[in-house]
Amino acid sequence: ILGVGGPSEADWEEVEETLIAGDVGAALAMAVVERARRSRDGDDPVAAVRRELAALLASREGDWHPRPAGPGLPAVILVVGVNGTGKTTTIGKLAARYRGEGRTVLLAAADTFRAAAIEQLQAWATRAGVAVVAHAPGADPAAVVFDAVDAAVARHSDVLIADTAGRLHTKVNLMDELTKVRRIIDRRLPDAAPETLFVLDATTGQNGLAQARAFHEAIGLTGIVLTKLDSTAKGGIVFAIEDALKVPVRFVGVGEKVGDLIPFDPDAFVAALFA
Amino acid sequence: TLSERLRQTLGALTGRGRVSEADVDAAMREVRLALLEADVNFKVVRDFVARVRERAVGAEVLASLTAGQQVVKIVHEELISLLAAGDRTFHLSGSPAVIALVGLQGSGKTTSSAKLARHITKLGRRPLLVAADPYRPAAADQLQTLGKSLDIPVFRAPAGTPVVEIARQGMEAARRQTRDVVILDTAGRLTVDEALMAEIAAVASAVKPIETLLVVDAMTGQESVTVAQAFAAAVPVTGLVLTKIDGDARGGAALSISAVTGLPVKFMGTGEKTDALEVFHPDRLAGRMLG
Ligand SMILES: Nc1nc2c(ncn2[C@@H]2O[C@H](COP(=O)(O)OP(=O)(O)OP(=O)(O)O)[C@@H](O)[C@H]2O)c(=O)[nH]1
Ligand SMILES: Nc1nc2c(ncn2[C@@H]2O[C@H](COP(=O)(O)OP(=O)(O)OP(=O)(O)O)[C@@H](O)[C@H]2O)c(=O)[nH]1
Ligand SMILES: [Mg+2]
Ligand SMILES: [Mg+2]
Repeated sequence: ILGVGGPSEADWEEVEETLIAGDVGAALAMAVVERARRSRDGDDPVAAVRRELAALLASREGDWHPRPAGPGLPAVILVVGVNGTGKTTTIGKLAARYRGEGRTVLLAAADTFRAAAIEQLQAWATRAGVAVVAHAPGADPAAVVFDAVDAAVARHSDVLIADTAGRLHTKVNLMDELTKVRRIIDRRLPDAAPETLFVLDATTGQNGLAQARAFHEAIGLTGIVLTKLDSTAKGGIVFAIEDALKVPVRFVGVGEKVGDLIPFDPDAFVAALFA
Repeated sequence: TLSERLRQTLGALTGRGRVSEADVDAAMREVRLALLEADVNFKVVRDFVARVRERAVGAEVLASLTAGQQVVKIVHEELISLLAAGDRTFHLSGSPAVIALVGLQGSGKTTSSAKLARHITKLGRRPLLVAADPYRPAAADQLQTLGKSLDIPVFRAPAGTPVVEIARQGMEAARRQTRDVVILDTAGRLTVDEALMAEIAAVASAVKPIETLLVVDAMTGQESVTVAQAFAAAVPVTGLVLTKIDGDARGGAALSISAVTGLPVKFMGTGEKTDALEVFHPDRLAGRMLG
């Protein structure tokens, strides 16, 4: 129950501060609060701001599933993002999830650069009970993906998930390498429209928007996985990303174990910002 | 950049005498926005802007500077003063000297452990890398591969060895192999994970590191301060390694942590290869934060 005479300036400032503390970003926080003040809930700052935040989130299909590249062809998922965000771990979790749904899964170890990246993915594949296509360390990532697509088609796999090396979006040669990987998939499976998942660490600040934009411009993103939401971070940069790029968060990582992946719940996400 | 924004806000007039109160209000709004955009923690921004405001109000604008440039000069000096605080020396005393790397998942501890091993070798010391992360799949393989590429030995214990025991065995291995520095690579952990925070505290008690470096990703957002305080409460953190500074993240997390805890950045990770480590220089990060 708010005091007589409606919310005070301090009430609005407090809500704005909550957004900033949650990595929503100062500019977006100010814009959201401005809209909230003028909205029909303008007498209840938290409710009004929650409404405006929810409106920023991209519209999403109720229950998303990976789409096959064609009749009898695999669904392809390409997993990308900057270094250390949780791509390889997320792939292990996804592989187990899809296998649990009765699908056949094949993984592609296309991070041929980082020390023990292939071993790490292979360990996850064993844990999830799925196969991996891998070359030697230092091989061309596009060649690994090419072989993996062929293998997935030949084996009638339901889902092919490709792991890629972490890369800072400012590194032109590395972004070009990713564009080449994407071209290989498009060439081999022209109707694949691969699900391209951008993996974002929830502890990331404003740089997350620059990252998402760069990856989106390079290869087109179709989904986001927000990891490490089991930390104290709120992942508030997601609002700016979804608002700017209209790419929906599909899953949330909530731990380091194979089962720690849950579908994104927009209402819970907005509520958690104020928890 | 902050300079450009202040020029737009305050105009390009030079030698206007003293900076007016109205000018200062406008300038402080820009400074606040610039620092928040750079991921400086909002409470740190509040204190920082208050200090800058105090210095800016009535400040004599040097004939050679515009009011905007005068404010930038004050901001730059205050940033440097925060970033230069603390003991930035890298201590390597002890027999063997023990360096522990701790931090959140994926921040760059394993890579930084190898980089530090290379740096320490160049200083003429004989480091031993100890793979004390038994949780992450292929973590020990990762450290071993990096060590092999540098021709630096890596100690790993059999699967199932408790972490404190791995650390102790690593110390014994160093003595046996006459290595005079032990670099302990630990598992990424959340500060809200009581068991893992207790584990790292137990490791520190057991091997008494001379340096406990908190590895922080340059893209870390507002939680940087809470995370650093929690690690500093659990183990005697002596400094920070700020990683992935080769990207375009502004690194406000470092300023935030230094401002609140007094912990200095000692090293910066500037790339994925093992030679991509720089000794910290405050003016490089200050410049970055000004955009
Ligand atoms: N707490 C927590 N940790 C996670 C989560 N997802 C991944 N991690 C951890 O984050 C660290 C990095 O995970 P990786 O899967 O290696 O990340 P990556 O993006 O593949 O890293 P690079 O390939 O080196 O770019 C590991 O310690 C994971 O266990 C999550 O949802 N919660
Ligand atoms: N560009 C860049 N990448 C870095 C830097 N430091 C580490 N990385 C990369 O960041 C990712 C994570 O590094 P790790 O060393 O595995 O991180 P970690 O803290 O040991 O991860 P966990 O053990 O899972 O907590 C890898 O892809 C590294 O190559 C850096 O300074 N610059
Ligand atoms: Mg990986
Ligand atoms: Mg590690």
